Amino acid sequence: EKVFIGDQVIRVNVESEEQIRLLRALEQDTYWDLDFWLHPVNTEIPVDIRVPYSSLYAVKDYLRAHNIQFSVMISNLQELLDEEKAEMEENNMM
Amino acid sequence: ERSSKSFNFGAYHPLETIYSWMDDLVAAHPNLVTKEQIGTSYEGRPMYVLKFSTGGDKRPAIWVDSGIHSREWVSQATGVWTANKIASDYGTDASLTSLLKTMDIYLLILANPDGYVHSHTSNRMWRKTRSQNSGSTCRGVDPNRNWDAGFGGPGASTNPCSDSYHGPSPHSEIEVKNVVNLVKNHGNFKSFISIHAYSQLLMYPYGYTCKDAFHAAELDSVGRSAVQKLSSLHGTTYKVGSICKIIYQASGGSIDWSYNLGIKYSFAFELRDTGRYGFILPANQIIPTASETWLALKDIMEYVHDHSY
Repeated sequence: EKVFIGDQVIRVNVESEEQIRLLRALEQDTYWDLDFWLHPVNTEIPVDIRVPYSSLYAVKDYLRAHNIQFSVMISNLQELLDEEKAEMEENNMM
Repeated sequence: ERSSKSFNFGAYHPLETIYSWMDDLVAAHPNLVTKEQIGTSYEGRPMYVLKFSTGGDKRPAIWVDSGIHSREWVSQATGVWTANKIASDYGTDASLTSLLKTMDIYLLILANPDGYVHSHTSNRMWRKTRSQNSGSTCRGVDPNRNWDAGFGGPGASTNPCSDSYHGPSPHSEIEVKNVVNLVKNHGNFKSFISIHAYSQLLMYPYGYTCKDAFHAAELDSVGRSAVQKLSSLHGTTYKVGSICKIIYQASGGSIDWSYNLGIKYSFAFELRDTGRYGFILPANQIIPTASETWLALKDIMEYVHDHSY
């Protein structure tokens, strides 16, 4: 089973067309194995990116280098999934 | 023992539990609900649609599917809750009862069974089907880029490893083809509604082009009315618009296909997130999500019922 220990989901509230362009460039880059939950399209909708633990430093560095503000929406995805799984098992028992 | 009355609608369930519950629902409402197999998935799982009908043959009908993207779990959970709501409100809710006197509702709760199982057993973040791609080690096709509507155009990937891979040809995915066959053979669907998650949007065609659909003004008005009803319950805010204008250009989508087939009232929902969880919406949000969605669904259904064409 694939695990997501240390993976984070980062939210970017996009402020300009230039930031959209930069995030699209990030999306095209397969090296960091990013999973865009919400894609960079306009300044109305945030961009959510699941970032594998191994790429966290590099991605955050990229965002900071381009003055793109972000927040961590989910700090450790696996913790949430473990909670979800435990809840399902409990429900199944019931 | 797992009767439709004791089923926990506020929990996420594996495929087998949902399929088993469907039988209980049918047993509890034998004069309204039937479970029909529309085909099998790539990995051989049956695909079941719940048909809500009070009689007649190929009556004007409303199509609803949920969970074509497997990781969007609140969609399937909302589908389960909605099925129960339709069955339990029939006979007590005047407008629903009136609708079902002349129209049928088809509900495909698990539109991507293989992906759903995979998201439960192997990869919670799985979105696509599980078909093998010739010449690639990556599996799966985005089943919402696989419909014959601007297939292969902007907003779909040619790369089998991408989460938005459109597949080798239109309707190459058996899960898509099964729905296409049913809808075409039926020939009398008046509305086609697809339920996704997340980001709180209600969308109408087109996605493969940014040009307005012929009925865009009416669809926008119907969508805004539905969202007003939805928001009245918990204050959830939705945006309404065409796929292309409200999110991005995306080709090969289901509601573009249904609209081009002549099913005017074609809509896609993106259900709620709480702004913090994305696809991992906690189970305690299922019932609030489904309850508010139902208000919008019912509003659309009533409009369709009142505006025959």
